[in-house]
Amino acid sequence: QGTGSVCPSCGGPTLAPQAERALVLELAKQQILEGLRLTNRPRITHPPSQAALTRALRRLQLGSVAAGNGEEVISFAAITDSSTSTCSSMLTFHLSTPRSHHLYHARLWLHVLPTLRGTLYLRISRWGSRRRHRGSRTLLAEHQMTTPGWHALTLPSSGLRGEESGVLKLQLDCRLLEGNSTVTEKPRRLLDTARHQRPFLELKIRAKEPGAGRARRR
Amino acid sequence: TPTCESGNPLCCRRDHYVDFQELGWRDWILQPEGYQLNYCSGQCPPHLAGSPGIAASFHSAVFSLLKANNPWPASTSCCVPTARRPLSLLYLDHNGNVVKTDVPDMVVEACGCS
Repeated sequence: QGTGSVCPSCGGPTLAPQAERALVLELAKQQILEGLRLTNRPRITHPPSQAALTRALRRLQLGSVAAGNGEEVISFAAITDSSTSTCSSMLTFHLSTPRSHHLYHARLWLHVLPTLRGTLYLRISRWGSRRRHRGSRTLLAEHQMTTPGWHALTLPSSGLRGEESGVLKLQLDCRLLEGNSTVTEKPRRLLDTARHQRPFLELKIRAKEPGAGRARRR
Repeated sequence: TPTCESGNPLCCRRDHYVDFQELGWRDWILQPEGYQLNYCSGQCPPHLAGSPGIAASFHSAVFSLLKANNPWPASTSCCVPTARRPLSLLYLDHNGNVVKTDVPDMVVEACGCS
């Protein structure tokens, strides 16, 4: 409470500087959470490693988000099953795409180890996790890679939508090709899914236009 | 818009820089390190009512004079934001995903009298 001075706007007593600062910090918290449509601040239980984060951000050079309340999301894979025999893996992603938003761009970033000889042929399928589709697989994309290092593999955004649970499972199956024939020997591990080279999804979402769903139903 | 100095009773913009470290939020907000939380405060006497607060055009200056000479003061006018810009945030959501988004109208750039 200021001594005798009067707040010019509301005629009440001005706040002492410390009290005003405390009020401003509370206001900032409310404003940020409201702006991000969060009810409270996220509690991060498994933050990505700084190296993985830096690498992913550098790779994307996150541009300015598309206008119209768009968002860009980087989601790192949790490796739930990497078969030792071949370079196949099951990648699990935990997404929190708000229902009011629409996914329109998706790329899977994979790191291919330098041990690659020849052409790596990769099929990416999605595992259904909804009750009626549990265990079913939908082929999303096929890619061929001939060089080691990072590869950004475009996925059909329509194939990734509609996961109420927020858990997305992608199955990778790869084979080595030499010429046009498939190499029979079991390929050694070719995909790098270690901590710092974890695969990640790059997604772009934006708010749905009001009434978009109605048009489709009609 | 004038930034508020002590003793200035008229409508102005009060600037506060909030460092996310001070909120204890640097573990989930990756970029930027903080932002300007500005707000508008100050009185709007009748002759300032309707003035945009910045680059008041000649018309609004004359309009203000007319109002000042008017024996019936206009209804109360408030000191409100007249220009705001978005804030770009890069943060970790509760799944540990990195999200980049622009939060609209987050930073008050100018104040004026309604």
